[in-house]
Amino acid sequence: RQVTVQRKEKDFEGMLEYYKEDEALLVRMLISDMKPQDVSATVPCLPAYILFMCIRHADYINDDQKVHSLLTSTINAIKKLLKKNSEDFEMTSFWLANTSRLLHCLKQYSGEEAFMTQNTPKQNEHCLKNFDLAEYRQVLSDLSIQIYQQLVRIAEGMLQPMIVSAMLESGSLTGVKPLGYRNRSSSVDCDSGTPSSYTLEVLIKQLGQFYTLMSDHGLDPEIIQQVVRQLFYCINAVSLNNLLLRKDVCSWSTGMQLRYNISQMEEWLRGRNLHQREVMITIEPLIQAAQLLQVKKKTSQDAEAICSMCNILSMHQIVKILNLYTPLNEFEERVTVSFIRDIQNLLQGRTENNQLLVDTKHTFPVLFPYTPSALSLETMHIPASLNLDFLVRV
Amino acid sequence: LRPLPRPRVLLKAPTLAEMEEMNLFEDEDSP
Repeated sequence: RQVTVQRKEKDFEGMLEYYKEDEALLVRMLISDMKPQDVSATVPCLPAYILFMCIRHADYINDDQKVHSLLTSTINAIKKLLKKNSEDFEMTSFWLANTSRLLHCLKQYSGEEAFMTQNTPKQNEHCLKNFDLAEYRQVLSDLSIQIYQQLVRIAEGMLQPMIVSAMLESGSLTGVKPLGYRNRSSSVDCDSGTPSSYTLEVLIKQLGQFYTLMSDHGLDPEIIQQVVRQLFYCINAVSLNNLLLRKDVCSWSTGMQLRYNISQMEEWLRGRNLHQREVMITIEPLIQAAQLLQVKKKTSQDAEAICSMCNILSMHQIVKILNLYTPLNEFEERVTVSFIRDIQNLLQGRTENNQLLVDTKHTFPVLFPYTPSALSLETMHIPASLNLDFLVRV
Repeated sequence: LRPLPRPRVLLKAPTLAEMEEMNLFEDEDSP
């Protein structure tokens, strides 16, 4: 009697098997030669998921050497790539997203209950069986911090040349610019104009490009917010320091333009759901400096109002701005010495640091909150264009 | 009765700084 044995198709369990000899090829195709555009049409952080599925299989077959080797090669390849692309925002953002996603995967599928609270039953089935990778998680966490620091350094470096021009020197408000400044063009784009003149639109466009790249790469929203906070801190520091050193920008009209520019930046934040307290507090000193340039500065009531309003600026900074304040229009008056003395008397009880200038090198410590993925590994599709057909789906 | 799952074996990892040292060492050694 003929017996037909039916082939039962095995479901893909979200693991990828490879020969040990193919590890170098895997790392080269997935990391060293990978361009962000190669995976732009796929699920964000696909390289991280692929790497994790390879780790999963090595764990499944209880091959500790394979796990060690793949993780070490991965970390080394990412470091080498980022060293080679040390001024490339896009590449750095891409690998920050993937490294932090790989770290989240190692937590989500660790089998530790604290990380499994949001897992589906299928995701729980995919947890690592044999190995505890807590120490490798620490290495990836340290690597993520290094990549983040590189990212903000690159972004700050790109924004720095634009800040003074965009925030203090260019202006789109008609009639605000005083005589002597009106012949400066207010619509110079960095592409067509002189390298030193950037408008606010150019600055905001650059911020937008950073935001779009980070979002497209699948970087966690909490990390994007921390990057934006750091960049706003940089804009505040550079702008305020410039204001504190230059007589020619301490005028009512600069205050007006500055307030308008800040409101445009707030609109940009609101449009991206980034208008959080942690971001706004970084530009509060600049907001108060702009207000100080605009308010009345004559009577003792004016002095009290200024002291109450400028609670973030130090006395040293307030006095400096008042000393530099230059009336340019007929309705503006110079600040008297007695007014400045009133301010100093009112503020003498304040405990604050005596520094005049803001530390432009300060970086906020970064936090990487745990963000598990809702995607299930067995649903991952690897496009043929990645040339990873040597990986066997298990 | 289901057997209790085996506890996972902790894989020791070098720190990031140790990995960098190892890489420098290998780079110096390579021709």
